[in-house]
Amino acid sequence: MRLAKVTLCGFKSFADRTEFTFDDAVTCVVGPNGCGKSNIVDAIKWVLGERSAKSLRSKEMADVIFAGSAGRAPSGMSSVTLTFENPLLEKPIEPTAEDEAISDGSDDDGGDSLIQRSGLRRRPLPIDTEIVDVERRLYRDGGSQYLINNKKARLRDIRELFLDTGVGADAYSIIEQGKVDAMLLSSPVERRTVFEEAA
Amino acid sequence: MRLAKVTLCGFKSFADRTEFTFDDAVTCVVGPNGCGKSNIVDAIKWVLGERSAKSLRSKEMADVIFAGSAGRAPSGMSSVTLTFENPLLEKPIEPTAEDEAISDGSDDDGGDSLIQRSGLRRRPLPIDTEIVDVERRLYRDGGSQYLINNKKARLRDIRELFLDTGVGADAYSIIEQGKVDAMLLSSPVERRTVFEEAA
Amino acid sequence: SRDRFRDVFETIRENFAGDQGMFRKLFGGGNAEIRLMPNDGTGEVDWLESGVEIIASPPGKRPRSINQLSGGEKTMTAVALLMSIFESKVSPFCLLDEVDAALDDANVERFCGIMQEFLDRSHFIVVTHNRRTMQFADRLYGVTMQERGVSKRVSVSLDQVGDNGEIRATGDD
Amino acid sequence: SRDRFRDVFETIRENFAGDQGMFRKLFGGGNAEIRLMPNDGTGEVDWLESGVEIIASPPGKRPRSINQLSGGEKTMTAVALLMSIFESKVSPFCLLDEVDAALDDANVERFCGIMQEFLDRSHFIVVTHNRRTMQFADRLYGVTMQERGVSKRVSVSLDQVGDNGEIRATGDD
Ligand SMILES: Nc1ncnc2c1ncn2[C@@H]1O[C@H](COP(=O)(O)OP(=O)(O)OP(=O)(O)O)[C@@H](O)[C@H]1O
Ligand SMILES: Nc1ncnc2c1ncn2[C@@H]1O[C@H](COP(=O)(O)OP(=O)(O)OP(=O)(O)O)[C@@H](O)[C@H]1O
Ligand SMILES: [Mg+2]
Ligand SMILES: [Mg+2]
Repeated sequence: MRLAKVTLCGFKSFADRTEFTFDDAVTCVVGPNGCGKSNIVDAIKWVLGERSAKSLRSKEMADVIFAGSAGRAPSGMSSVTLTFENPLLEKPIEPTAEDEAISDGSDDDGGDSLIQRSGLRRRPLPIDTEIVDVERRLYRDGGSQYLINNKKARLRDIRELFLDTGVGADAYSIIEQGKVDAMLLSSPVERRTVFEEAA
Repeated sequence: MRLAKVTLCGFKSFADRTEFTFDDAVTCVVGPNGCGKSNIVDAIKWVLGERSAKSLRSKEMADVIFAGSAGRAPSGMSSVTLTFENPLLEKPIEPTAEDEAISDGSDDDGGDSLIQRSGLRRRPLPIDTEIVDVERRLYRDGGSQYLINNKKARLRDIRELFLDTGVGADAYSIIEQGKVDAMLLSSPVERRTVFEEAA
Repeated sequence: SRDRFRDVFETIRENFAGDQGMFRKLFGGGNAEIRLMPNDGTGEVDWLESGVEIIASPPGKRPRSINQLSGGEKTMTAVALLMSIFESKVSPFCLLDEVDAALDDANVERFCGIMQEFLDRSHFIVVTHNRRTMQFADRLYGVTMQERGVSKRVSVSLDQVGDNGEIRATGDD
Repeated sequence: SRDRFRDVFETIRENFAGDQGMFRKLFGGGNAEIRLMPNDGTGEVDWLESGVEIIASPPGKRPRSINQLSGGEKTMTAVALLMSIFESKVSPFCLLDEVDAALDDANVERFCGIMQEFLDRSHFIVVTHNRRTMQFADRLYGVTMQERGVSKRVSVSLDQVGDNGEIRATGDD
C-alpha cells in the first residue's frame, strides 16, 4: 500500500486545487520561507484525523480554511484528499482476533460499513478497491465531513481503515518542523508511548 | 567596553587552554557537529554567573569540568576567563542614585571592594583598569571561585560589575542553539520579562 | 499486551543499540543503550509502566544522557531511534520536515544513506533547504508564492535551486 | 519603575513595529504590532502586570498570531524583536548560536544586513553552518576534534569550509 497522491483545495495557503504525486522513492519539497511547505505536512495530518488545532499551528480548526490574501477572497471550504494504492496481495491475510472483534462491533449501527474486517483480506487496506481515496472537508459554517471513496464516513472509520498500518495523524512516521528531537527530549514516560505505538 | 577575549581551560570538551580573541566586528565559529561550538556559548554564560546546570545542558555543575576522553584523563579543574577592554571615557559619567545606593551597601562587609561605584566614573566598568579579567573556576572537589583581575570576588560582585550594561548570563544578547524562537513562543507574561530586562 | 510490549521493546533496542544497529551506522561507531527505568520504590522494572531512558556515546566520547549531546548529535540520535522503530514496523510512508536543519555535510550524507536502506519497503517525503538532501531525491517539487499569500506548486530541477532552498527560474507546471 | 517600563516598552514597540522598524526591514514590508494585553477582568492595561502580545503580518498576508507563522518567518520575527531591544539598549556583544538554521538565502542576506547596522556599536559572535553568513564575517574560527573528544581551535579561511560547516584542510594555529 503506497501513498500515491495528496490533493489540497482551500487548505491554508493552498487556495487553488493543488496535487502532489509521490511516484518515486524519495520526493523532496523545497522553496523559500513562508511559502507553504509545512502546510502540506499539516494537510496530511489533518485528513488522517488530527483534532487539535494547536498541533496544526492554528488557534481554531476554521483557521485551516484559506483565509484570503491581498488579491483573493477567503475560501468557503477546505478539502484535502489522500490517495492510496491498494493492490491485490500475493497471499490473502487471515483476519486477526482484533479484526473479528471490530467487525462484530461496527455492524451495530447499521452503517453499510465500507470496511470489511471479517473474512480473508485480499488487499493491504480492508476495502476491496484498487485505489482508496480518503478525504476530509471543513465548511466555513462549521460543518465537517470525512469521506472514503467518496462515501460519507466517520473519524472512527478512518481510524479503523488504517489500524495497524503505522499510518495516523500522530504516528511516529510524521516528523514536524523543529520536532525531530521531541522524541528524545520528552520525559521517559512520554518516550514510552512511542514504543507502545509501534507495538 | 568590548569583550576582547575568552579563555577556556578544562571547560567541557576544551581540555587544553584555548583562547578566542574577538578583535573584529563579526566573528564566526564554524565546525562539524559535536565539536565544541556551543560549549563556548555555555562557557560565556557560566563565567557570567549562570547557576543552573540544566541551562548549561548538564545534570550537575561538575559536568562542566572536562570529563576525559578516549585518550585523556579527566581534568581536576575548569576555568573560563572573559577579558574586557575598559578604556577611559571621553567624558566621565556622574554616579546615578542606584550607584550611590549600591556603594553604600557593599562597604558593610569590609571587602576592599574592587568595584568603585561612588564618585565620577572614568571608565565604562566601575573598575579603574584598562583591562578587566573576569574568571570563574570550579574544582573537582566542589570548591568554586570567582575572580576579578585575579582578586577573589563573589557572584554579587560580578553582578554589580555588569549592572546596567546588558551583559549577563541570561541577557537577551545571548541566543542559545535552537532557542531563537523562545522569546516569541513563551507566554505573554514571560515575554514581558525580556522588556523589563531592557528597562 | 505486556508480552507484546516486551517483544517490541527488545526488537527496537536491538535495532537501535546493537552492533549493527542504527546508532552505530549513523555515528560511524560509538555505543548506545536503551533501557526501562526501574521503579524508584521497588527497584524493579515494570513492563507496563516504566519510562524509557536513552544513553548515547558518540565515537571516542564518554556515555552521556541525551541532554548533554550537541544539536547535531541529538538529531542523529533521534533519526537513529526513528529508523529503529521503522525497522520493527514499517509505515507506508515517512514524512520529514527539515529534519536535517542542524546537520553538517558528513551527517547529511549518513542521513541519506540510512533512508537508502528503506527504499524497498517505504517511501520518503522530505521538506528540506539542504542541497545535498535534494541531490539524493528522485523528484523535486517547488512551492512558491508568486501570487502573494497563495501557494503554488512548480516543477523544479536541481540546477534551479539555490544554496538554501530558493527556486531561481520557475518552470511552470 | 512603572514609568521606566512604559518608556522602554514604547521605544521597543516603535523600533519593532514602526514604519522604519526592524520588522519591515527584515521582511521587506508587511506590518507588525506589539501590545500589552488588557486584564481579563477590568479590560484595562496594567503597566506593571500585563503580558505582551505580538501580531505579525508578512507582506501580502493577513495578520496572524506568532504561532501561525512558518519556521523561517518566526525566526525573522524573533530577530527583529531582538534587534529592536538592542537598539533601545545595546549590549557590548551579541552571541548567536545557529540562529540562521531555518532561513533561506534571501532571509540570510537580510539577517546579515541587520547585523551590519549595529557594527558601530557592538560586535557579534555567530556560530553557524551557513556559508553566506560566514562570508559576512570578518574572521572565522574553526573548532574541530582532531583528537577524539577534545576540542581544538584552528584558523580557517572561507575556502577551507565546506557547504555546511565542514572544515576541509586544517590550517594549524
Ligand atoms: N488559513 C490560511 N490561509 C492563508 N494562509 C495561511 C493560512 N494558514 C497559514 N497560512 C500561511 O501559510 C504560511 C506558512 O506556511 P508554511 O509554514 O507552510 O511555510 P514553509 O514553507 O514551511 O516555510 P519555512 O521554510 O519558513 O518553514 C504563513 O505565512 C501563513 O500566513
Ligand atoms: N565535561 C565534558 N567533558 C568532555 N566533553 C564534554 C563535556 N561536556 C560536554 N562534552 C562534549 O561536548 C560535545 C558537545 O559539544 P557542542 O554542543 O559544543 O557541539 P557543537 O559544536 O555545538 O555541535 P552542533 O553543530 O551539533 O551543534 C558533546 O559531544 C559532549 O560529549
Ligand atoms: Mg516549514
Ligand atoms: Mg551547537
